[in-house]
Amino acid sequence: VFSGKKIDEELFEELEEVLIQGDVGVNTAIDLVEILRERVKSEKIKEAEQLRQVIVEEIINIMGEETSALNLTPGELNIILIVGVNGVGKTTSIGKLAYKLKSEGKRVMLGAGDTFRAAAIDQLKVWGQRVGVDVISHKEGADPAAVVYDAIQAANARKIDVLIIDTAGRLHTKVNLMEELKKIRRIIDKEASGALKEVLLVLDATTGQNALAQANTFGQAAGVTGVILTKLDGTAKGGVVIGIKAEQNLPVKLVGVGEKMEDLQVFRPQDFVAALFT
Amino acid sequence: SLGEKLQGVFKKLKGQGKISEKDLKTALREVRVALLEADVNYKVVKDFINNVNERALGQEVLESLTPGQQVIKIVNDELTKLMGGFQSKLEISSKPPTIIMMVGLQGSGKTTSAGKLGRLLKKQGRRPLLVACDIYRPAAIKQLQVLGEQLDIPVFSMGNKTSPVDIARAAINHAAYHGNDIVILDTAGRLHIDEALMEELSLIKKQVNPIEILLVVDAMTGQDAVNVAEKFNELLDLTGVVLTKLDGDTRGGAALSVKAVTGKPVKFVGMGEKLDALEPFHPDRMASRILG
Ligand SMILES: Nc1nc2c(ncn2[C@@H]2O[C@H](COP(=O)(O)OP(=O)(O)OP(=O)(O)O)[C@@H](O)[C@H]2O)c(=O)[nH]1
Ligand SMILES: Nc1nc2c(ncn2[C@@H]2O[C@H](COP(=O)(O)OP(=O)(O)OP(=O)(O)O)[C@@H](O)[C@H]2O)c(=O)[nH]1
Ligand SMILES: [Mg+2]
Ligand SMILES: [Mg+2]
Repeated sequence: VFSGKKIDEELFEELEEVLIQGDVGVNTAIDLVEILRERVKSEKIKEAEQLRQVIVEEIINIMGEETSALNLTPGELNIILIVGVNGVGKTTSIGKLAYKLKSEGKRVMLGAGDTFRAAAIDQLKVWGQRVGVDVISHKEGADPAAVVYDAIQAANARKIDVLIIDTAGRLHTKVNLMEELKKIRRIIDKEASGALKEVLLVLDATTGQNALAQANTFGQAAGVTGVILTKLDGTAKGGVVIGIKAEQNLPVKLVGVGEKMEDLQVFRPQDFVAALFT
Repeated sequence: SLGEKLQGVFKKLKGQGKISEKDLKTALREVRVALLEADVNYKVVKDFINNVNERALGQEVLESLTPGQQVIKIVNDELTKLMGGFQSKLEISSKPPTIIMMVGLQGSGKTTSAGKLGRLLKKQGRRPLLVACDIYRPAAIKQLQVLGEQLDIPVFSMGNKTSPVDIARAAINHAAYHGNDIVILDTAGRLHIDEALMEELSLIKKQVNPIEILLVVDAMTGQDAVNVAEKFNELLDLTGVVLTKLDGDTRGGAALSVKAVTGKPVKFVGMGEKLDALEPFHPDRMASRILG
């Protein structure tokens, strides 16, 4: 979009269009293009190609230029709670994350906290088998808080480094389900005080502006510390994470780029921004 | 709300007597922002605003005493018309079994919707058969079997070592032999850009010739909805869409994008995780939801 053009209103419109089509959101896109206009004036920018660098800088400014690592401490139990709306890729991301952490030499265990959805426990158990980690589970229909409690006891007994807890998909608008999530958090804080290091919100890259409401509500209910952005192997850009970082200071920590065990990558802001403009 | 925003825009212009074409453009900019915030696709919004502008000029909004209200009415009417003015029903084959194929991206709600459809058709006195054609996702077959048990609907499966094309063909024979007049094929989620998996869907279609091919779309899908819908429609010639997770607070602009780009009707909406949460699609309700 930058090559060989002159800097005029038409180019700014084109830029706005590219951003909106990447799900950046109309208001964030308008704000970004406005910043661009001001910098063009104040820095007397003449070449359209220079604009690319400017907008990349501005978005990196929001996203942060460093990759955001998982906050894990060696030599003690670390708990990661995985939350998000239905079908975004929580269970699959847990399988991938377990594989990644295990290959880094950590002792990993999974907690089957989705006791509601058909075959959810079976699904997590398959991942446990594939990766070679234990899965703590009860029967379908059990109280998720009870599973979490048992998983923490087992993790302590087996000197686990990282316990990853799966939860049922839930729309952020369902008050009773968000209350259940708060209860799960309370159990973790009570039974393993200080061990909860990450609450990762899984967002689907194909999701539009509703992702902002998801981040907001889950953030308030569960104390989200970071985002896993999945399905970036499709054609969606996941631009909503820019607004989420700007509004709620939530960093993207990991990205899902496929359905296999190895398809989890550390989030790289530079790559993400570059992909927005391809 | 958009209604209030538009009233605001026109209130500012009241002192100037009649409103001009330029004032109308200002008002339509508010509509454009509302639609984009609702996740309607950028290009679909552009075309829609142009159409509304022409119609508004033609309907002498400029001469009206209540231009704001008139613009909203035109926008609402045009949106409802675009969404499909009538509720669309499922096609039933004149020669059973009626074959329904569920397709779509990963996690959109295909398996759950297949169960919901089975339940609906069973309540209508039919004898549906659910078919497990997802041989890839861990415990996908088990998931469908659990739903089948909950609904007392038979599930046909050949495990995950047989190709979905062969499973589909065998399922049709099984249905004929056991007197199932509806066959619902649950397929694996896939990317529209995955050529091999998209080809698999074409092969299933060629093999069993479904009378309904339903694209299952998550109502919170953003701008990418057009890319997905276009590709699936191009390859399979869809007969309809199921819009899921509408029980959330997403505005659901993806519904408009999908309809605009494929011309295919939304036949059902998913309004919850439970198997009774499937409703017919109401274009007018969707239109006002999108406008916000
Ligand atoms: N292409 C692609 N598919 C993915 C990715 N992550 C997950 N999926 C697929 O998305 C679908 C849903 O994944 P799940 O892990 O079941 O999602 P979930 O959030 O646990 O779903 P619920 O528990 O039902 O809310 C599966 O078909 C996964 O294989 C990804 O990064 N890329
Ligand atoms: N709230 C809500 N959840 C839904 C709806 N439809 C499906 N779900 C949930 O969305 C998640 C994904 O549903 P699935 O039926 O597994 O989706 P799928 O398309 O078969 O997924 P893949 O086979 O992995 O591609 C599950 O948690 C379902 O319970 C709906 O209308 N409302
Ligand atoms: Mg899950
Ligand atoms: Mg499925």
